[in-house]
Order: sequence, then structure tokens, then C-alpha cells
Amino acid sequence: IELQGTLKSFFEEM
Amino acid sequence: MFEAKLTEGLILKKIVESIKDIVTDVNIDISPSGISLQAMDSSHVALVSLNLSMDGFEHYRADTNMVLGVSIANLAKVMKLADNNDQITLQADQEATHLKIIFENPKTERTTEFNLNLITIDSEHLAIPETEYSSVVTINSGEFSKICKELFSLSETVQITTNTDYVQFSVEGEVGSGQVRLGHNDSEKKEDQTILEVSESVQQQFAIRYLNMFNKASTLSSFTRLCLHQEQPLVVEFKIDNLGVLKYFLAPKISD
Repeated sequence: IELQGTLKSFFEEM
Repeated sequence: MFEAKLTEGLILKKIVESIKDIVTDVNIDISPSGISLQAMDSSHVALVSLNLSMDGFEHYRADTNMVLGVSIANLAKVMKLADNNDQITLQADQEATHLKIIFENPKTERTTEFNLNLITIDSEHLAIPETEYSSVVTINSGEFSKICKELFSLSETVQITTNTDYVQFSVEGEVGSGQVRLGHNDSEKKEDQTILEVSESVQQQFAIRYLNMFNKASTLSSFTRLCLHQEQPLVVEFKIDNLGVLKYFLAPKISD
């Protein structure tokens, strides 16, 4: 199965 | 004091229509050089990034930086008041509580004014690093929209594979499995071209329903640019001629 990633694991919060 | 006038108001209508299903409340950053906004959907899977340059406006004035908190759903309702060939002016005072939007049609002498109440949003801002995308695919925006819609009826997930010869959109589901493969196509009709710039192959999976929402922006540009990198979110980019760019970022699905 594919799990949907989120952008927070790629981009830092400012 | 902020004031910006766009002769082709239809562009602003299209931009709002292109983002209203993804983001709800956004902080619009106004600066002397232009207008930008960055906002994520509620699940933090997709992000909208819009940058409009002051040069694209018939008239643009922003004395200082300002942040205008706007409900996109409400802005979309106000935009419905605009005819497709209206000129649109946006105005806001310093410390404004509302954004004044004026629709003018010089031919029919019809003018509509609306003061949209502003809201305070403490939205988180993400730092998006400059990325060297190892695969960039430029494809006709209508064609890409059609491919996504058709594949969505066969599967919720699409696997995008790039290499130097083609970009492939493959699906697998209880219906069966298959793929759409597009090779480099430099047909003389520019808008039918598919251009592949692949320095490193990429293979990632994405939820098609987000791509379908992004493709609402296909009315803004005849081309969609897909930027892929194996370790990074997908970027779906629509260039808005003489004004700026609307980018969508989508986190990949990770097969377990």
C-alpha cells in the first residue's frame, strides 16, 4: 500500500 | 497604502478559481515588488505558491510590506461579481480591516465595488529550498488535465516515471493496469509539444485527486511544467504570461 507523505517532512517551517 | 490594477481582470478570477478548492484562508503578502501567497491544504499534502510581479499590473503601488488575511472562499464569491472582461483594482490602506475590490467595465460603464473583510490568520510558512530538479516535463496543459482525469477513473494513485526518452503515467487497480507514455514531441504546433529535460530518472507516486485540483489552473497557461526530483515533492507549475507564476507542490506517496 502507498502511504501519503506530507510536505512537512520535506520543508522546514519558518 | 496598496493599490493594484489589472486590465485583464479575468486572470485574477482564474487564479482564485484555481486555488479555492485547495486552500481556505491565506495571508497575501504585499510588497513594493509584487504580490505573493503561500498556503497549504488542511492535510499539509499540497501547497499553493503564487507570485505576481508588479510589472504585470497596469498600475501598482505598495508603499510598504503588508499582509492581508483573506478567506479564499469569500474572495471567490466576490470574484463572481466580475465579468470576464472587467478591469480589477485591489486597494487596501495601512492597517486595513478590509480589501477594496473594484470591477470596472469601461465599455458598459458598469462599476462594482466590494469591501472584503480581512481576517487574522496565523498560518505557518514553509521554507521551500531551491531545488535542482533532475526531471522537468513541459506538457500541454489541456492534455495533462485529460490524462489525469482519465487515469483517475482507473486508480487513485499514479506512478510518474521519467527517463531521457519518455515520461510515463502508470496506474494499477482492480480494473487492471496500464500506462500513458509520452515521448519527446517537438511538433511544429508549439502548444502540442511535450518537452523532456531529464538528467536523472525519477519514479514517484502521487494522489491523482490533487493533480486534478491543480489542473484547474490549466486555463491560465497552455503549458504545465512538472518538476520532479526523487527525494522531493512534485512541482506543478503554470506560468502566467507577463504577470507571474502559480506553483503547486505535492508530497509523494511512499509505498510501504
